[in-house]
Amino acid sequence: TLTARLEDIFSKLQGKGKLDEKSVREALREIRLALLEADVNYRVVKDFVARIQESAVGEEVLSSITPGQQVVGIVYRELVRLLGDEAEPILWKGPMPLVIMLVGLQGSGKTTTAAKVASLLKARNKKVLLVAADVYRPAAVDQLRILADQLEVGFYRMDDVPPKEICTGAVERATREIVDVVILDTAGRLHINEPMMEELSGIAAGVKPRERLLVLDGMTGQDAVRAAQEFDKRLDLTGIIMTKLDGDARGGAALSVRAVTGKPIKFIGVGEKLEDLEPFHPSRIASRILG
Amino acid sequence: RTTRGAEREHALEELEQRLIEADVGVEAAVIIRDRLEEYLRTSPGPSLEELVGVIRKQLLDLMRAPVPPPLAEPEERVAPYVVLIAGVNGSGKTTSLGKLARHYAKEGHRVMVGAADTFRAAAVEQLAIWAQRAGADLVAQKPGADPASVAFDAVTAAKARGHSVVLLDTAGRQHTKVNLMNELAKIRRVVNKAHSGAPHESLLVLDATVGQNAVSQARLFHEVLELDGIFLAKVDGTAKGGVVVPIIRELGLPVRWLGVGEGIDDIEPFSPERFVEAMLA
Ligand SMILES: Nc1nc2c(ncn2[C@@H]2O[C@H](COP(=O)(O)OP(=O)(O)OP(=O)(O)O)[C@@H](O)[C@H]2O)c(=O)[nH]1
Ligand SMILES: Nc1nc2c(ncn2[C@@H]2O[C@H](COP(=O)(O)OP(=O)(O)OP(=O)(O)O)[C@@H](O)[C@H]2O)c(=O)[nH]1
Ligand SMILES: [Mg+2]
Ligand SMILES: [Mg+2]
Repeated sequence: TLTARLEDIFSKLQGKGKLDEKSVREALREIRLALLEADVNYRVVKDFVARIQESAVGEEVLSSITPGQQVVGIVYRELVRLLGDEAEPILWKGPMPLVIMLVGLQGSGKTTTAAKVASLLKARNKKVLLVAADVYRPAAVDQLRILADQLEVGFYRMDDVPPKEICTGAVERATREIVDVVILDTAGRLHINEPMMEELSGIAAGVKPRERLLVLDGMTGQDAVRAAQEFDKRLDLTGIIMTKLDGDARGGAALSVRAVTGKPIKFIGVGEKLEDLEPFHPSRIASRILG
Repeated sequence: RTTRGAEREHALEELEQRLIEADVGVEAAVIIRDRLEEYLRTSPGPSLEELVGVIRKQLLDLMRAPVPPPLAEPEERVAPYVVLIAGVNGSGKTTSLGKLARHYAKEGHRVMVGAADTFRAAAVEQLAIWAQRAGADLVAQKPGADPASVAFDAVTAAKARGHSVVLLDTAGRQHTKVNLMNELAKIRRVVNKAHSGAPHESLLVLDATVGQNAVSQARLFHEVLELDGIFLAKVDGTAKGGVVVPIIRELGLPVRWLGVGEGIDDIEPFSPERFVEAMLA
């Protein structure tokens, strides 16, 4: 473990004096390794380690814990601080219906997450409309319809029209029927696919979603930042949902994406069932990243 | 002399960064960096081209899978040739299976597809569309059916009706969920019962955007299925899929196919040279 590796480095310090520069530098090498192994972005790791160096060197060695534990503590606290506050709430304030738009790369978990969010809001007595705006993937509309039926929430689909029209039509219907929340499930797409990214901007211009959430696979590696930045640039995201954190992925992409976009992680997906959605806890993700 | 040293340090760090950003992982990046430093000691002022050449050679060396490729093509004597597809949630299995179905159909095979994902909403409907596009037949049961039973039916039907290739889709699953991995082991056993020698090929579908967790995925799926290879999907994105380097090194698993898009023909056989070029681009 990282703590054990740091213990070795600091074993010569014997609990007195200050954390010297040489031991701290060695410790930083270990920390850098741990973060890279956890899929934190290379540049984010570089900045992070530089920040730790500043706050660790010259710190008084505490007598109550080992220097290794002390440094882990510094790293952990800095990770939690960077990951942001406890789950930022859904942006309820504003005109109804609240439109939530889910976007992201292929297979990240958008359709399932759309249904999970619907389930969460239904439990809070909100009237929900799930919108099948993915016209490309075979049986995508069926997939969302099945989930909507399971949840007994409203479902909107339209054949032979582009996604933007599906979304504007859905919001019109939601406004007429006094629906509280409209959740738009969009098709997975590459951030480098210009026409598909344009499509998203078009949908956003058409229905002005108050929540624009990136659904990001928790196992994503160094590429997370490239994709997140592009989606953020186009849509000015209001948050991120990280999925598939019920496996053993360390989830370093969370730190990378938060550090680079500054956008809050609002929820995490922890399973395939519709109740497997949890509010984001920076402390838990920090421990996970540190391994 | 010191500016030369600083320049060299900087160049080495840049190259190491590129490798790590390609998801090859720290261990492989360090091995390559060490080799570069060694090269720099013995060769005076190499050009950037030469350095990239050293990296290219290193990567190709690291990717040389010691395991010989298995039945690379379906042979008559084993017909039907059975391929089992597995992987974590959303990696691209169903779409990749569609591409493989099309590939084998174009080569003149009669292809049978088995819808052994009986769990996820509209999984069978999705696969049915791919089978139809590929010109393959489909065996499916009601949602919630036992996946092993569907796999068994598909293989048995293929034997009876003279299909030469069977492709079995399975549900996405996290490799850390023991009961789901046991389910996969059961599918494999049952398929073997239906047709001796089957599955002739077990493929792990990996998403090229996945980071170091792919190594854990490969390890655990390999334990359960004795994988024959990897189908690396979504390489048409910006992720380089470098994680196959540690996987090949550690497990000796060859990459057999690349998924290069969402269309049925967006499939390429793996070429280490082209893959490394794309990684160094
Ligand atoms: N284990 C696990 N699986 C998840 C989670 N979220 C989604 N999934 C699964 O991931 C797979 C892909 O989910 P989808 O909802 O189809 O993903 P998508 O982003 O809509 O995919 P595209 O529309 O093709 O881009 C499915 O098997 C889901 O059940 C999660 O938090 N944990
Ligand atoms: N760009 C790109 N997208 C791909 C590729 N392969 C699959 N996809 C997309 O990835 C998403 C998920 O593909 P699926 O085939 O449903 O993945 P899966 O592994 O079967 O998913 P589950 O069964 O839910 O675990 C879909 O949107 C596909 O179109 C590829 O090579 N390139
Ligand atoms: Mg979807
Ligand atoms: Mg599938």
